[in-house]
Amino acid sequence: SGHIISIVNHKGGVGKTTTACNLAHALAREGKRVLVVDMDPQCNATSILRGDIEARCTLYEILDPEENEISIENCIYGTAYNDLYLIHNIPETATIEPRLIRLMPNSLTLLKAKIRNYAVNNFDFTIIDNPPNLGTFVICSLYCSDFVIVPNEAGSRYSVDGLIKAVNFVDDVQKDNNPNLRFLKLLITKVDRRMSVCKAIISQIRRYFPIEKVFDTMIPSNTEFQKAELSFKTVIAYKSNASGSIAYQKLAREILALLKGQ
Amino acid sequence: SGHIISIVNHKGGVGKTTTACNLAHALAREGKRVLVVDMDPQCNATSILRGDIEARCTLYEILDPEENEISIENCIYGTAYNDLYLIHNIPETATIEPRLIRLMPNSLTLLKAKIRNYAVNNFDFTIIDNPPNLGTFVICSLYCSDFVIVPNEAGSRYSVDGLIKAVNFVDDVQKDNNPNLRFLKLLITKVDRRMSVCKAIISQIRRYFPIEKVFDTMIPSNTEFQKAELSFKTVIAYKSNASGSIAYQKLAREILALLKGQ
Ligand SMILES: Nc1ncnc2c1ncn2[C@@H]1O[C@H](COP(=O)(O)OP(=O)(O)OP(=O)(O)O)[C@@H](O)[C@H]1O
Ligand SMILES: Nc1ncnc2c1ncn2[C@@H]1O[C@H](COP(=O)(O)OP(=O)(O)OP(=O)(O)O)[C@@H](O)[C@H]1O
Ligand SMILES: [Mg+2]
Ligand SMILES: [Mg+2]
Repeated sequence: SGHIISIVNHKGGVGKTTTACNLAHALAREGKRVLVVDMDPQCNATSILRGDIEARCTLYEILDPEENEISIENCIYGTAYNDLYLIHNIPETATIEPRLIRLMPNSLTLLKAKIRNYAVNNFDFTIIDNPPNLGTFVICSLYCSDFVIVPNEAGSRYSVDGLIKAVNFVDDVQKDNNPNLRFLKLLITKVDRRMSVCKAIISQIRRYFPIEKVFDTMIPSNTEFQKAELSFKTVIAYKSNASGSIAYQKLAREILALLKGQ
Repeated sequence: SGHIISIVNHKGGVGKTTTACNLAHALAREGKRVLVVDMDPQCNATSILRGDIEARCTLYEILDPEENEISIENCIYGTAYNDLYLIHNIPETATIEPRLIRLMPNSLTLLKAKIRNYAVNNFDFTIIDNPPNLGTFVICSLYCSDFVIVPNEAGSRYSVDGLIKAVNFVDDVQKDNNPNLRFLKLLITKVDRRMSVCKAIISQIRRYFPIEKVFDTMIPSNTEFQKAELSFKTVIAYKSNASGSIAYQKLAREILALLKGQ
């Protein structure tokens, strides 16, 4: 059955959405059936992956505590890419968070209750893009997930602080609520070999984390990512031989090898 | 009396903390008395500006709805920089948010009630660094503020989406709750002239926003920012003649000219 992977880092701008969309696209090109869940009310992943149709049913309906009629199949839409599907988000979902907080702890299992069975039975991979915090939406994602990937911006010390908090947070959720949850590995993104800061941060990460907890694949800093974002495409669709595209395809193969047989 | 400026953008990683710390340092070097409030539970601004002492009283005590004995003077600490003061934050402040939500709308005026009078009477400028969302902490900041600056990453279309949401949000708060609140201007950050995406984004911003709503000063992309962050310093302290330092000092002078006589 399929795996559910959450992309998490409290620090903003480290490449969570870029990783979710491009890793998902790369896995789909490897012949896997992939679902992306846009759990961030910023809706950045939705803006990249949505097709031309307006989704009638989104994450808003799934997370609305008073909505019980929703069939999950109606919330899953195709994208421009083969074998890649999306649960859209809308900015209004942010207004649901206070209601989820008032209904805690029961509300924290809502995402899991509504999508997990359908996702693991119909998709090889489900990738959840999360907002830049460790709040209610992220907790819902972690209750629903099997694995967590933490992206880490190579040039940013703040993102290493975010990484440590994220790993500790995953441990807490695993102990208290979701014993299946595992921190998979951390992913070093925006690597610019010329920058001395990147070398310093990467060596800090390698000192702090055992080697098997860091993906071999690192994602280079590459302006094709921003150009792809401007044209509402994944970098793989925008320029498949760009260094960024090659890196995410390599990451997809590294994950497939890692999870083989699980 | 002094001005209170909030730095806001839902999008993560656009340079909110970098702007808050460096603009504050630049204003202090212009002879102004400046207070930074770290409203983000990531505590990135605190990690840059804190002196050697552990703060006994932080934002946690200020925002705790059950705490009424706090005297604001005890929460204001000096930094390594002359005329620059800080209200520290700690990660535990994030746990207060559910309580603030349950006590809404009264809780939204907590920050204003506890710090505004002291801040405007004792500091020329108070700069509030905010988390990457438009949630409860940001609303508290906007209720307390006179002006809002929205940083915008030149290479990121997502950050333009964040900009538009932030400006609309400020309008709502101004109409409903804080008639004094004004969107000051947007600040274009991480400008790399070689990148075609930056040119495309900047021209998109200039089409969408009237020229008087965009700071003349733009902040260049400069690795000295990341090196400074790694040594827990503002870029002005790390290398005062770096292009990034010069830009924030120019921004400080542009703001002083703009607010002269207000
Ligand atoms: N490897 C890379 N090289 C260059 N630019 C990149 C790279 N990865 C991401 N970016 C750019 O950096 C910006 C931040 O990335 P992204 O939005 O994916 O981060 P995020 O962690 O999802 O942000 P948020 O915290 O707001 O959700 C985007 O504009 C993106 O195009
Ligand atoms: N002009 C610049 N040139 C190069 N790097 C920059 C620049 N401004 C900021 N940075 C770097 O970009 C990263 C993001 O900046 P910063 O943390 O200030 O953004 P933020 O909006 O506060 O993020 P968050 O949303 O997590 O609060 C940091 O590592 C910082 O050092
Ligand atoms: Mg994102
Ligand atoms: Mg910040």
